[in-house]
Amino acid sequence: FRGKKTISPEILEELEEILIGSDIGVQTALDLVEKIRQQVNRKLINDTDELKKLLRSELLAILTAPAKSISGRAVRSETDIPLDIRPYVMMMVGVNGVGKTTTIAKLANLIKREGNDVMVCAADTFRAAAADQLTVWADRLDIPVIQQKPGTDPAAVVYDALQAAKARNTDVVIVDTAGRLHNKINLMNELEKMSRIAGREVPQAPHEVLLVLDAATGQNGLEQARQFTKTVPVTGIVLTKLDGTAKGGIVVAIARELGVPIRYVGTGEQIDDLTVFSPEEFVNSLFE
Amino acid sequence: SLSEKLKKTLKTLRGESKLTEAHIDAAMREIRIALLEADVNFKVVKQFVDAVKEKAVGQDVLQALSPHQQVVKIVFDEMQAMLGGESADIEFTSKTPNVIMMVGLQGSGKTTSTGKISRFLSQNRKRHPLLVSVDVYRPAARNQLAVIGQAINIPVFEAPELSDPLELTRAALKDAQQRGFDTLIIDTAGRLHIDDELMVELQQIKAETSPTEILFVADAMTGQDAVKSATEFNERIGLTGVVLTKMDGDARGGAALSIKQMIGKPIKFVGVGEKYDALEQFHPDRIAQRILG
Ligand SMILES: Nc1nc2c(ncn2[C@@H]2O[C@H](COP(=O)(O)OP(=O)(O)OP(=O)(O)O)[C@@H](O)[C@H]2O)c(=O)[nH]1
Ligand SMILES: Nc1nc2c(ncn2[C@@H]2O[C@H](COP(=O)(O)OP(=O)(O)OP(=O)(O)O)[C@@H](O)[C@H]2O)c(=O)[nH]1
Ligand SMILES: [Mg+2]
Ligand SMILES: [Mg+2]
Repeated sequence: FRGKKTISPEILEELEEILIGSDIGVQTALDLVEKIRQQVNRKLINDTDELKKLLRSELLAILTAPAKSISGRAVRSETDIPLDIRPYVMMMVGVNGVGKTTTIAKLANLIKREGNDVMVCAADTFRAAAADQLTVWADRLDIPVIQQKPGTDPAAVVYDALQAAKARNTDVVIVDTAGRLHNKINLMNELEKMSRIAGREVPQAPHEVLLVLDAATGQNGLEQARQFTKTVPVTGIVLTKLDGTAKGGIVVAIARELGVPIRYVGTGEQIDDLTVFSPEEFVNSLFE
Repeated sequence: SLSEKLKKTLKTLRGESKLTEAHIDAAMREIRIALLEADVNFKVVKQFVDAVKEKAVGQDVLQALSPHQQVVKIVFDEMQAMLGGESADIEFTSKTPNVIMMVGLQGSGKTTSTGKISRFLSQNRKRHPLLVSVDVYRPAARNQLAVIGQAINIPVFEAPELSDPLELTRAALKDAQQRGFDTLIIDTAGRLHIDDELMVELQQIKAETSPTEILFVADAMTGQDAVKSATEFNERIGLTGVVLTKMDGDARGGAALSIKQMIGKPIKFVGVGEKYDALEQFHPDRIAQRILG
């Protein structure tokens, strides 16, 4: 796709492979290629520059629609945290190993740098050394961490953190949850209970629920998003590990079907490796 | 399901005596879409569809099966053959200790699988494993393995004063030799296949320990990227097998076929849960069934 070329069937086949290879999904890829094929046949698109332009605008339309439709409640980035809600409660959810705990550290760092008092809540009371992992990050950032011994009901740790936050007038509380597969009903119920307890202790909590997705996830990412959004009030997505070779195309299918905005992108394992999602950069990288 | 889609596509085959190319082409379109939706890599889908087409075209329409059942059988058999093949057991030699390296991308399940596999080898293969984590990067990574070791009653080599993966490796190997452990499982840090420095680190650990097994731990819900990471790890480090984790999810698991077909190494274990007994041996027929939906 480098340089301006006329559009041949081979180019369209190559385009289909690039789109499928990015995990945007077969149907979406075939639909986009078909749309382009029709425009080519009607001579509305005559070279690859025009093709790329159309493709970009189609993808951008899908990716920017959710942010436009979700007004009011959710924030665009850590710089938008409403000052009148205290504590502002954020919860990180998602399946196992996607980067929830690491993302919390990165986000806490950004929020603290904005001048807020941040506290993290180690509500993963199941996995080996989960609280230890979050505590290492919290100590590095010099922020308080609320934890209980392994096996404690995670909702009880959420409760403790919110009581502590209210007592200390903390600005923001970020709750870490255990990784869980969305097809495990008892684990999804546990998550729903944590959210409900938060709402009982702080009006409207959790104010922000971020679903963390690994950029290398295939079509199952769509099912993950469906189930998590049914269980808790997901307000945004964090797409992690985009520093790898995976393109994270599944967020296109998720934006299209569920209208959840993509808030942040994880680009590494260090504290600064988190940026606000840019639809333009994301679409450009699909073709790199 | 694929079977229902093929039934529709092939209903005009009734009364014919052979599976014609036109019919097979229509069926292959359905199969291609089904496999892509199951996350099989598009290059592997091409190879698979070509292989199936070759077996199907010109075949006599069998009396016992309807045409779509016959195609489904060819597809299922081909997928099972591609997934299975060589021995999927851990290989042991008379060396002491036999070293097993656990490698893979971040978050795939290496540390948890280290626990599961050591427990399996101890209980089912009468081995005496020692575990060591050389993940000096991830916060509390070594703690995590220590906690797991406690939970399953398998010893974990610890040297908190060491912060270099290679020094840790040497010390653990020495300890295993001196204390008579016949197996040493090395849990390595998650890394990107494009991180040159960290891939070299794995080569150094391999050179230091001459492992009998290097297992690539891969997440079953990985999409098209599975081929890239598995191929790169295999080319740069050399893999002896694959562990497919989180199969207790509802991902179709096409990554299994992608990885097996591209690197040709056997899938030795399947992770089916977060607890340390949630480990199964690989059954190609079950995975084939799941991928085909
Ligand atoms: N390369 C890269 N690695 C990441 C990124 N985000 C997280 N990781 C790594 O992914 C691994 C898993 O991260 P965690 O934060 O423990 O993931 P988690 O979702 O909390 O995992 P569980 O709590 O076990 O479900 C760690 O090795 C992280 O360093 C990212 O954006 N890029
Ligand atoms: N449901 C399920 N979860 C699993 C399975 N295997 C591992 N996990 C979970 O996946 C998450 C990541 O597992 P780890 O063992 O920390 O992964 P890792 O590869 O060592 O991660 P890094 O060292 O950061 O690269 C944890 O929450 C595990 O409990 C599995 O087979 N099924
Ligand atoms: Mg975590
Ligand atoms: Mg690990």
